[in-house]
Amino acid sequence: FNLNLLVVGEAGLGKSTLINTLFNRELIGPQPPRDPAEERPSSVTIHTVESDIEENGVKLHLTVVNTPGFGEQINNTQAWQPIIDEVNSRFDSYLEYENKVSRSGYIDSRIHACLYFIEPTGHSLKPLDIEFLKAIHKKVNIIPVIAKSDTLTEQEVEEFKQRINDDIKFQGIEIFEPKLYNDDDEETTQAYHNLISRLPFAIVGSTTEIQTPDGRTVRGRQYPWGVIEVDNEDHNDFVKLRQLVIRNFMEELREKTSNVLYENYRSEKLLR
Amino acid sequence: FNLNLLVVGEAGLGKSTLINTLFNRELIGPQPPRDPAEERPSSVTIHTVESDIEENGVKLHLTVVNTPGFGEQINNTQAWQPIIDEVNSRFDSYLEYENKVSRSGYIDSRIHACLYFIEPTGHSLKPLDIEFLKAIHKKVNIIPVIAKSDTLTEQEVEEFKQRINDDIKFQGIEIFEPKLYNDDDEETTQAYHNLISRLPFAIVGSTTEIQTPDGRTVRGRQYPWGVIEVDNEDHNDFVKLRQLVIRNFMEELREKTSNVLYENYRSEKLLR
Ligand SMILES: Nc1nc2c(ncn2[C@@H]2O[C@H](COP(=O)(O)OP(=O)(O)O)[C@@H](O)[C@H]2O)c(=O)[nH]1
Ligand SMILES: Nc1nc2c(ncn2[C@@H]2O[C@H](COP(=O)(O)OP(=O)(O)O)[C@@H](O)[C@H]2O)c(=O)[nH]1
Repeated sequence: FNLNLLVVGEAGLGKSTLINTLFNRELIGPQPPRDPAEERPSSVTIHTVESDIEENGVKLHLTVVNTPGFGEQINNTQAWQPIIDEVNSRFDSYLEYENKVSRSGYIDSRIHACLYFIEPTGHSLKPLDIEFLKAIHKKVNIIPVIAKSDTLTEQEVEEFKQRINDDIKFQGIEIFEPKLYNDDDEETTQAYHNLISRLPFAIVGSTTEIQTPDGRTVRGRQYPWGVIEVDNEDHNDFVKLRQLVIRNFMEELREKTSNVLYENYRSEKLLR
Repeated sequence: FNLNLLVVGEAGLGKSTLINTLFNRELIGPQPPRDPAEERPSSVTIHTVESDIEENGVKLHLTVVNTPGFGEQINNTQAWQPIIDEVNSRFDSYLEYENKVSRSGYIDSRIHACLYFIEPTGHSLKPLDIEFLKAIHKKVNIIPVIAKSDTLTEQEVEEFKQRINDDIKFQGIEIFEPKLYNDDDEETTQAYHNLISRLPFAIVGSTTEIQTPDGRTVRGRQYPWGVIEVDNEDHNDFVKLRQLVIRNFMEELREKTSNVLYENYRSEKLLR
């Protein structure tokens, strides 16, 4: 069982923290503080981490493709080309495998989902967000998240989600939307609608254990004015994200990649 | 009495809110939500607002020069040229005034300080921050602030300030530092050191009045996990910023502009 996640967003949006929070372990180590004299990366770089994990009794081979340097330059034109190349090369290696006479021991390395981190400006999508998403939405399942959403009040989150959804619709950007099946029971249908209505998820990440004022121990961030709890659905949508990526819809992400996104890539490539 | 402030930083860092909070009035109106079909600005634009205000019994003619569009493009190379041009043109109009035979009714429009907003990534200065500050630091008093600092824990603020100061030093960026005078009394000296040690200020802005859990009414932001108070020095450095810009060091900002920064500009211009 492979799960391959691509993680994209500007530096400092809590991407590494969020990945570690999702899988409850340190997959991506803390970034060592950058020496002032150190050269900044001149383009996006691809960093891959792999880990064998178990979720709900299912053994998973997890791959996370991180993309440091995205959006960090003064000139970000085509800054995402290395990311597109990475997605394509993984499709290509599957194509190569399909064409082999003898197939054995192949690991499916195709990207099943791209977690795209939106800066919590409170305004709307930035030109960089829009251009990148349009460049990649036909190749990967896109799951946009509002990063560090503890910087927004409840009302600001609602308004920001509305504007992001308006931008996504207007720009014709395709976002991963899980399907509802007619034979789903009442409870599943209700849970499904709860999940869909919260997109894009406004999330907070943390692997730090904090004591709340009322004595519970939770994963969260401690401020002088209070503790934000990662797993508290009144505080942010992290639980929903986890349901989407790991619990309820992981299979759908993998199927759509294999049956739709990969097939489109393959037909386009063979037609050329 | 003129006070002319230049405000620079990427969209959504709370610049408009901070200006309104500093002067406790709506100088910059809330940005109307952008229509998804609306063209994004293709470069930095200069928006000036003016207002006659009174601070500590002193009548001030306040000018705030806002710079929407900064850092918002995919390609931000030389994106700050309109800002440099604005600073220069204000120096030029003073030069012109000085050269007149009859001088009357002139208003000093030179920029006395640039409030530069740093995104609270938690990492270090971005290439755009560094390049812009190096382009402008010899022309205006720079006061860098960490925007929306309620997104950082106390420890993250301390570490971020350290890295920003390291970057500033390494890059040779000159920041406005008020002077301490030998004849200042014990209390003033102590207050001075308290202020200096907190640079760059980690600030939060809000003009909204909130009820705290213990029943006080404060300017702040209400989250499900607590209320952050703008004027509470345990929550952020807003009070210190106000002391620097309006209370204790406004005169020093104006003097340094007139005696040092303008004089440098003038000599360079006359030498060419
Ligand atoms: N306010 C807030 N800060 C966060 C959150 N997640 C991570 N951070 C902090 O943001 C900083 C950058 O996080 P990091 O995971 O390294 O971001 P990356 O550069 O996108 O990988 C660190 O100081 C984190 O502690 C969050 O959900 N909310
Ligand atoms: N977390 C946080 N949000 C803020 C702060 N100041 C303003 N905001 C919010 O950030 C959003 C953008 O603020 P605005 O002043 O328009 O930013 P500007 O684009 O830089 O002028 C609005 O939703 C504000 O309510 C702050 O200090 N902390």
